[in-house]
Amino acid sequence: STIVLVFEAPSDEFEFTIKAGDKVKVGQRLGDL
Amino acid sequence: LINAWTQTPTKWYPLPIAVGAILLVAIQYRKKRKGSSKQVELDDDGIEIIKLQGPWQVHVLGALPLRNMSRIWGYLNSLELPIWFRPIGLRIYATAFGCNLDEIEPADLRAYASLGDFFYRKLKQDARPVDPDAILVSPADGRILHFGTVQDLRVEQVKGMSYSLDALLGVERPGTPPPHVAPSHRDKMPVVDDHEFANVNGIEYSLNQLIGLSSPIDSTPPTPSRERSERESSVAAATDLPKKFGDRIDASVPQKDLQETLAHDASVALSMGVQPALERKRSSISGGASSVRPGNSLYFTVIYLAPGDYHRFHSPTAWVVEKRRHFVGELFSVSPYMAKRLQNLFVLNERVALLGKWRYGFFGMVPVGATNVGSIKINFDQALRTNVRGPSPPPGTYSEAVYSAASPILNGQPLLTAQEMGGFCLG
Repeated sequence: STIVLVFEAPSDEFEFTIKAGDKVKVGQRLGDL
Repeated sequence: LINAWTQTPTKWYPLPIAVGAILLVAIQYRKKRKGSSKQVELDDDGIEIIKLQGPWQVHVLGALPLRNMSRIWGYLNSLELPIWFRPIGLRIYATAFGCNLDEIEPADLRAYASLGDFFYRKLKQDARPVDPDAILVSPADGRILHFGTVQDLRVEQVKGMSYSLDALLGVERPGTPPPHVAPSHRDKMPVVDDHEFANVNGIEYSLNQLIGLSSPIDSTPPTPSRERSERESSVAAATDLPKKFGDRIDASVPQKDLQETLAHDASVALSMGVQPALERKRSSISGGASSVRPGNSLYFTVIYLAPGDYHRFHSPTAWVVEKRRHFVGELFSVSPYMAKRLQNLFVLNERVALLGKWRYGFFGMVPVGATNVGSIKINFDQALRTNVRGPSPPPGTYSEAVYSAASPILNGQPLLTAQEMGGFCLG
């Protein structure tokens, strides 16, 4: 199973804090402003 | 047959060189045409045709009755296991798929009647600490397959392979009926401009909805009698959901305690940074015309849940779910192996698109089913039934439900960061 997130965020400020292939857990930070 | 095979004389004739040359040209032309149309193939109305594309392994899988197999798999895994066997069997499963048995609730493996029960297990209260300062957290345990920005309304599946955002979330073109929707229900579906997909999904007039103004689909102000008749038709539609593609129903779960609900809604509104007076002013200036707010971009991320992972999903942020679109589709495996090979994987498979808003505009979350986990549960949507028997509707067809009755303040289902939303079940 897979979850796709699609969202709007400020272009210059938002950035992902993850890398492709990373293992993540519920509640772990994915992105930040 | 043996005589014919052994005794029939074979005569070889030389083909004219021109025929061979024409054949080569034809093969080359076909290859070139395929190559040029590899990215997007459109129908007469300019809508992308979603079809099975990939190497031969993909087509072999496509020929299998995956939905039936998924349901049989689910049935087998719902069979009750003998109590003496549960600790042994579930430990073997946990070892094989890397489940951490120290964090499950209840910890006694005899409490799980079937493998399906164990698969949909709960975790202990503090097993997943939530980052208190993060604006966006992972909704599930899993692996990040891909992330990035949405360019030209296309989401990248893997490097060099993308699919249409419209197809993922379900948006129609101007002046055309929604794809593959029963004719009698066409007039009830939203019809929007290609580049206004975000409007349908609540980017601009989500602000209006936050402060209780008009609905994004129907711009006329609601009257008490119309609201009553809509509610009555919603209840009627909810009882007949699988038959009526394209109908919009109100699938909000009735709230028991109004005070508790209001406190929850206020908490979500606070987390979203809602300031009604300011939002009212802003929305009147923009007039709900643009698709994405100036200075904003659309981002995406894809999280893959392996068979041993905890399979419930949580809210990735504080947001309001305004509607869900259930796309009945195929149930291909969504493993990284398939994601690299099967074009349009995420828009071919059965999925539930939850669409709404967060403090920066549009927010969408799409749980996508797979062969072994075809069933998707949404805790606040009791009308939703996934992976059910019956004829598969054409790709792109969806049924829609709205959650406007869930919150009197936010006009949708409000969710706090990391709040449990639902999960994937076996079969």
